[in-house]
Amino acid sequence: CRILKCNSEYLAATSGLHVDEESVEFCIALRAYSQCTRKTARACRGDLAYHSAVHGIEDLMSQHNCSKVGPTHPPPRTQPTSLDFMVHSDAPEMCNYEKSLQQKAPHPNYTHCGLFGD
Amino acid sequence: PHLRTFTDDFQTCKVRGAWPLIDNDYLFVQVTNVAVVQGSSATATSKLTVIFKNFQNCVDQKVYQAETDDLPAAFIDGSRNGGEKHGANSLTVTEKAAGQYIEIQAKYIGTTIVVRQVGRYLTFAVRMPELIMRSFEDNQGLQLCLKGCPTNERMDWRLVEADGGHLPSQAAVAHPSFMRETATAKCREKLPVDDLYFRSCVFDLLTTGDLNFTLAAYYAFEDVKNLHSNKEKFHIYERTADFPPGNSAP
Repeated sequence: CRILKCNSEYLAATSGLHVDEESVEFCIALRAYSQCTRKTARACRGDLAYHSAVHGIEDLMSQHNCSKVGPTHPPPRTQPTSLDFMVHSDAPEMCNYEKSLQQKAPHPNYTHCGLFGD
Repeated sequence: PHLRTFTDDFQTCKVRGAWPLIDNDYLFVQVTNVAVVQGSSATATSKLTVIFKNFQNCVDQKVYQAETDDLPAAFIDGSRNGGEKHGANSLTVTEKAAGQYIEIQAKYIGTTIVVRQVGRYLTFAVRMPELIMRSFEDNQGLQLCLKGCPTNERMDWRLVEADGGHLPSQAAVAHPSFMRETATAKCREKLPVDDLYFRSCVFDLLTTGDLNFTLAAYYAFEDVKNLHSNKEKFHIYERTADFPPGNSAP
C-alpha cells in the first residue's frame, strides 16, 4: 500500500498554496490526490490511512466546489516572480507550454502520431 | 487505415467504426472509419472529432469535427479560438487550403494537429509533448496512438502482396487493370524511398484502385517531416523484409 506516497505528493503540490486564492490549482491537486488513491485502492483496502484520505478528499472537493472531471496536472510553469503576482496569476505565459517550460526543460520531448490511407 | 503510433510503430488496421486515437487529461481524439471496398476489410477515415478540454484560465472546452466533404476552419460553435478566457488565443484553428487542409495549434499544451481531406477520406497527424501524451490514468481506456490497434484489428498486408499483386476479389472487378507494377510506379512517383509509407501506398492502390491514396501517403509523410522531432526516424522500414540500399537491418 503506497498511500503515504499519495499523501506526500499532495502535500508537495499544495505547499505554499493559498487555498482561497488558488482554488483552481487546489482542485487540480485534489484530483491528482484522488487519482493516486484510486491507483492504490486494491492494495490499501484494509489500510485506515487510505480510507481516511479518500473521505478527506471527498470533503475537501465538496468544500471547494471542485469538479471531479478536469486536469490532474498543472501546466509546467516557471517559478512565479514578484511581477507575476503584481499582474496576473493567470498571465498568458502559463498558456504557452514551451515558454512555461523554458527554465525546467528547454527542449521538451515531442511525439508524433499519424493516421492515413486505407 | 495506416497508423504511426507515438512510439513510431507502424500498423495497418481494420478498426471499422468509431475508435479513440488519443484520450488524455487535455485532449480527446476519435476517428470513424468506413469500409473502402466490398470484399476487403480495409477501411479509411470518414470522420474525426477532437475535444480540447477546458484548461484553467487558458481555454474553454472546444470541439472540432471534420467529415468527408466538410473540413471546417472552425470549432463546432463557429469560433476559431479557445473562447473567452485570458489565454484564448493559445488555441487556434487555421485553414491552410480550403476544404483540404486545416491546422490546429494548441500552444497551451504545446500541441499541433493537422487534418486533411485527400480524395474521399481524412488524414490525421499530431505533434505533442511527451509529458502531455502521458497525462492519463491507467484505466482511462484505449488510445490507438499510444499502443496501436488491438491485435485482432491489425491487417497483414503481406497477404495482399503474396497474392502476386492482384487485387482482392471485389476490387479486382472494379479495377481489373490495376496491377502491382502500375501501383508501384504510381507510388514511386511520390514516395521514392521504399519505406512503409511507400508500401502503404502500394497496398492502398492494390486494394482500391483509387489514386488519391497515393497523395494521402505522400501528405502523411510530409506531415511527419513537419511534425516529427527526430529527422533520423522520418522513414520507417519493414522489420522482417529486405532493407533498402544503405540501410542495414538492426
